[in-house]
Amino acid sequence: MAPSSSSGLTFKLHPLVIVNISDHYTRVKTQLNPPPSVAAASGNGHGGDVAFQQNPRVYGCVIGVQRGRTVEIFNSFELLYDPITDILDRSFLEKKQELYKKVFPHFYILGWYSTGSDAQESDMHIHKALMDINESPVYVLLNPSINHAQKDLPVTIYESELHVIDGVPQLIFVHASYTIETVEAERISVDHVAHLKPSDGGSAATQLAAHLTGIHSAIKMLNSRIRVLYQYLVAMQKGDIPCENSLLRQVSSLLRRLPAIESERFQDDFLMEYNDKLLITYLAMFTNCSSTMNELVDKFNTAYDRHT
Amino acid sequence: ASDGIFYYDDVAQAKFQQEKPWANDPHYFKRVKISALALLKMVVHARSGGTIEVMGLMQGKTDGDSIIVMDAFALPVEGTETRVNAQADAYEYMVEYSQTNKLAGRLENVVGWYHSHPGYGCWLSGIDVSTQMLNQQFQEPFLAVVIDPTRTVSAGKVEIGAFRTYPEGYKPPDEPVSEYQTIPLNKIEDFGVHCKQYYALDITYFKSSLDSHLLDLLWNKYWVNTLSSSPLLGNGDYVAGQISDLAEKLEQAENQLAHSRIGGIVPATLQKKKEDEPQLAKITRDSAKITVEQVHGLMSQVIKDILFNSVRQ
Amino acid sequence: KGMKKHTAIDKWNTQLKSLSQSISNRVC
Repeated sequence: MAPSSSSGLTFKLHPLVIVNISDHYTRVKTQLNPPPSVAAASGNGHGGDVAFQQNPRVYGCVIGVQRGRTVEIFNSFELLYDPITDILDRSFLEKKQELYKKVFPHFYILGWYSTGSDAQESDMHIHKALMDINESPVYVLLNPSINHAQKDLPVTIYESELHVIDGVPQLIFVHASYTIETVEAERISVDHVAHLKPSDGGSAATQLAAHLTGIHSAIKMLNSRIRVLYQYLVAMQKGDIPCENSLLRQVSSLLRRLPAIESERFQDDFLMEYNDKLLITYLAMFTNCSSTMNELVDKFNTAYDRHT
Repeated sequence: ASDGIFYYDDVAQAKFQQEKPWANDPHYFKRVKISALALLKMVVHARSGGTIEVMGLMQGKTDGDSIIVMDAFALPVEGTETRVNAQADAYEYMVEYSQTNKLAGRLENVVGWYHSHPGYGCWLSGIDVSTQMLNQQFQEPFLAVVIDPTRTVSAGKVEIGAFRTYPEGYKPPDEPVSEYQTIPLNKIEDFGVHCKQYYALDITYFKSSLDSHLLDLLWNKYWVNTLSSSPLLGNGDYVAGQISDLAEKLEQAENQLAHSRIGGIVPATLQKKKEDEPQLAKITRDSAKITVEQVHGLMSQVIKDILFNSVRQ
Repeated sequence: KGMKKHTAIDKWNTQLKSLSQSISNRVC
């Protein structure tokens, strides 16, 4: 397997796809391994094939859009694996595709997904079978084993490339790098479930705390990454590690991009927004004062039995 | 153990269906548990509709007085507020989708429907109440979920509500206590007329152990999106609409003041319900909500400006 | 740009002015 893809495509993966695959796997695994209370009640034991039941493989399709060189994977749906033909059930796939087209007409089948620690040789059969739907499908592989020591997402995206190996041209899987892309609503709901926030209003203080905590956590992440880079550069300067010119060029280019925006137009827009918000706050304060004033006047009139 | 909720026991579910404990108690179901996947799917679908109301169905099961929503799928139906039982347009789709889902191992039945109220809050309109009553007549147990994708983006938290209707003519012994929410002027009548015909269920969320692990790791990637997002962008029309609505409510309140002896105040001794709160006080709350959301957005913009634009070579 | 928002804010401002006038009329 070649280390990385040379297609030049940019892959963007949405969190919904990851949660979808995770849910599919969890569901299949739980059905094969019922909770102890249910298993005891029904008298079912786990039987022989424990290893298979522990980590069943699930399969599905990933859908999204491709705009130029950017492939954005938005969603996925489950498929059936036909063990006789060793490929995904085609009629089922077409039926599902038809159903999804009605609701998401702009999404196309971009590839397929499965679970496991690494791509198998047999996965290429499935991959090739999808090539009549998509000329260059992607393969999204999720490793379902939970390892708390790992910091990287256990999701790998593979593309297929034609390589000549021992004089024989053959398709092999190559790693493709990807970024996580979210739409605003998706990011908010991922945050919501990740931190299990209550959906009720909460007080203004709670809302403010939640909002600022989010920003604080993001800035903390940025800070930690900058520190790592800084320490790496210091070590390079000291000579502890060999000088890496490409990294130095990247860091230099990044630094030269700051300040991020410094145009007059941005300043105008920014200050306009700023003043609009101050104006809204001012008017809200006046509204509050008017309400309080009205209550006072009423109480005064009631106390002194005044009629309007 | 936390993944046990994902197991579908068809025997237990069939038994529950036969017993029908909800038949004798209109208030039987009190809680809703929504999976991370279902929430994500519903919110993303609702937002994709923009200002158009979209709808879908939810699949799941029951557990005592809780309805557990495991998954959701979109329906090819739009404008749910234009007719009762809009999902009738998609019956064929529903049947086909449910059948394919069952083949793929999604054994749960449909337990409810969700739809979006873009920008006007989570409650049931007259049409929604009629639709849900019909559903509860023929498809129990059934739940109605409403999502406001516009307010979700504006407030930075998911705006969602889960409801069940009472049977026709039923009067609940206690007034349902509901959280105050801003209702636009053009929807207030629809809201007020029907608000006593349904009650809200408590919503909680759950996720699998693998979901938790993946979501923790996802943070290492999407913190960039958190930092780069801004609730002020993309919601300009909604904010303008909210302020305009506020101004109209002020006009209405002023007219009331001019024509009443007491300026809308009900003495505390006579104030039984929150609805007796003076209209001006409600308007003040609405204006505070708009302001808080705008100020939150501004805060993040100012922080980012200081962070990225105050660096000098 | 922002016309809608500014128009709405202006409306709010006008109504507040009118409201404050109504309230002060009730004092006397």
